[in-house]
Amino acid sequence: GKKQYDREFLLDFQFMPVCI
Amino acid sequence: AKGLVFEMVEKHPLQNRWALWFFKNDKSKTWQANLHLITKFDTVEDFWGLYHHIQPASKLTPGCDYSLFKDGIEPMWEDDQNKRGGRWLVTLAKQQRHTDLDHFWLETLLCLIGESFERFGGDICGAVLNVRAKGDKIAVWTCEADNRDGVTHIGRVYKERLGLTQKVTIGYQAHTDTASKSHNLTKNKFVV
Repeated sequence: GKKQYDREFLLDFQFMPVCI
Repeated sequence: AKGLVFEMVEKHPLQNRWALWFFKNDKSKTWQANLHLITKFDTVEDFWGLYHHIQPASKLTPGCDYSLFKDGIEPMWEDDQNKRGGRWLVTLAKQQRHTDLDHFWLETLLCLIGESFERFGGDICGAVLNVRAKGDKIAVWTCEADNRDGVTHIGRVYKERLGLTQKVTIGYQAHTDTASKSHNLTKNKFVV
């Protein structure tokens, strides 16, 4: 399906540490 | 550390891969030579990694631009995906650089990568931020200026997401009109 993300969902990831 | 649970989580894929471009005005070079691709990303996590790595919009030198476009579309009118299109233009007053610019630009980016325009998401090409001494501008570019349903839907959603009041209007201009006229004479094809 289409990957739609609302702003709150996206903002939840703002300061999440991630391995790059 | 007893009781701690470490989860292995995959990154969250976006619907589209996006390219971030940076333009720095150097009058000794051509317009195209001043345009640089910074990077491409296609996950939520990589978007934030990039966002926090670069200067916020309000800290850019006047004359600079950021552009976020779908992979494969260059941030210029001449691109095949842009040439029949246009832009919803948000013009900021000088003092709004310190109050609204960063918020508006982030909201614009989130609208794009989160696919906020629903069934008209396919009309979206990208967004452009111009930092200018006389007043900053943000625009959402779409691919087909004559697609009234798509353009007006995108404009309404975008205006709401920016939190603009009913007293404020934003206009949509076809690139062909912008290219052929001086900027302050370009007529709005649609207004919301």
